[in-house]
Amino acid sequence: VRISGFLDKSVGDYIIPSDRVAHVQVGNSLEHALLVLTQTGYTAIPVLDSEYKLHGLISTPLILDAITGLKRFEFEKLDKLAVEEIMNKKIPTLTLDDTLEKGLKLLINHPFVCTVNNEGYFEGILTRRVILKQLTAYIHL
Amino acid sequence: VRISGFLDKSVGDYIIPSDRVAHVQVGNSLEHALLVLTQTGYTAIPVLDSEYKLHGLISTPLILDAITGLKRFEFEKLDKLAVEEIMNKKIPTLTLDDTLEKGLKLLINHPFVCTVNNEGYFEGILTRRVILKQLTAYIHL
Ligand SMILES: Nc1ncnc2c1ncn2[C@@H]1O[C@@H]2COP(=O)(O)O[C@H]3[C@@H](O)[C@H](n4cnc5c(N)ncnc54)O[C@@H]3COP(=O)(O)O[C@H]2[C@H]1O
Ligand SMILES: Nc1ncnc2c1ncn2[C@@H]1O[C@@H]2COP(=O)(O)O[C@H]3[C@@H](O)[C@H](n4cnc5c(N)ncnc54)O[C@@H]3COP(=O)(O)O[C@H]2[C@H]1O
Repeated sequence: VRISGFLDKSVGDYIIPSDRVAHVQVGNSLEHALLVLTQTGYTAIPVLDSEYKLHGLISTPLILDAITGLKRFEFEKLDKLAVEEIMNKKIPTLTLDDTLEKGLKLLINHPFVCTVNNEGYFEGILTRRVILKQLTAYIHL
Repeated sequence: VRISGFLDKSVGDYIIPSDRVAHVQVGNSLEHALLVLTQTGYTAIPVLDSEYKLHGLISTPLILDAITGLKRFEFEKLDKLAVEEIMNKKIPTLTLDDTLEKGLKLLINHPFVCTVNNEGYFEGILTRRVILKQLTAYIHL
């Protein structure tokens, strides 16, 4: 019974709020994105526009793939390509009043899921770490 | 009741076996490691020796950190540094007969955990994806 109490909770109570989420802008270069990923230590982060709308995700695998040449890494491409050209645009999203059950299902295949409001403005992320931490607390009834 | 049935199961029944896990060797260069990470799309993989013993983990954030200079990325360092010098050696491990409960607790803070046998030989990894998939099946009683 307790576990269904957990699954009905709202995503909004468990997200990392947008002001604490590292992100880059659509027009940034891959070099800038790689710098932010390196400085934060994250392997993937959201891509927003200047109005804070969500456009996709950029990650170290996507950047490395984009600069892989036949014989070597073509690092000189980093400041020639924009995040917008490489980012993953086909990503699931949640809203703040979605249930944790819906979030849990998406987290099976995604390390984190972005939450947006009805107009597409970015509000934060739900992560596997938070869900696992909460689930562990709940199942030790 | 069913959930404790799940937590008592053995890690060994849920790991990705070693022959399906991408890895590098302690003596490989960072350039080789970056190539393997790029080709597989993974952000972190185990580091083994020639006898298949586990020594640590290497990841894109660790490699990027190692080549970050004051003004730019020092890509020329990639073929001068060895995985052994940069890898994370302080990692938790599981054995095949550990319970999923023990695995779940470690997965809160680690995207995957390596399993080894009593002599330290690598046997596979337990991932957050597998645990989340199994947990979701169990809680929908
Ligand atoms: N600075 C740090 N302090 C403590 N633990 C750290 C950490 N950096 C990474 N980790 C641990 O490693 C996991 C994977 O990080 P990764 O960057 O690949 O994958 C992360 C990253 O891509 C993204 N993420 C998490 N927090 C973020 C933030 N504040 N800003 C932007 N992206 C974030 O969500 C993914 C899943 O995050 P989650 O927390 O479930 O899982 C994290 C967390 O358990
Ligand atoms: N080729 C692929 N096909 C389908 N989904 C993919 C995928 N590559 C990544 N993903 C998805 O992205 C998650 C994070 O991948 P990441 O490489 O950062 O983090 C991975 C990676 O560092 C490592 N890993 C997983 N499978 C591996 C393997 N066969 N060999 C080596 N390392 C592996 O364990 C971490 C957690 O894996 P997990 O499956 O929980 O979580 C994976 C999975 O949900």
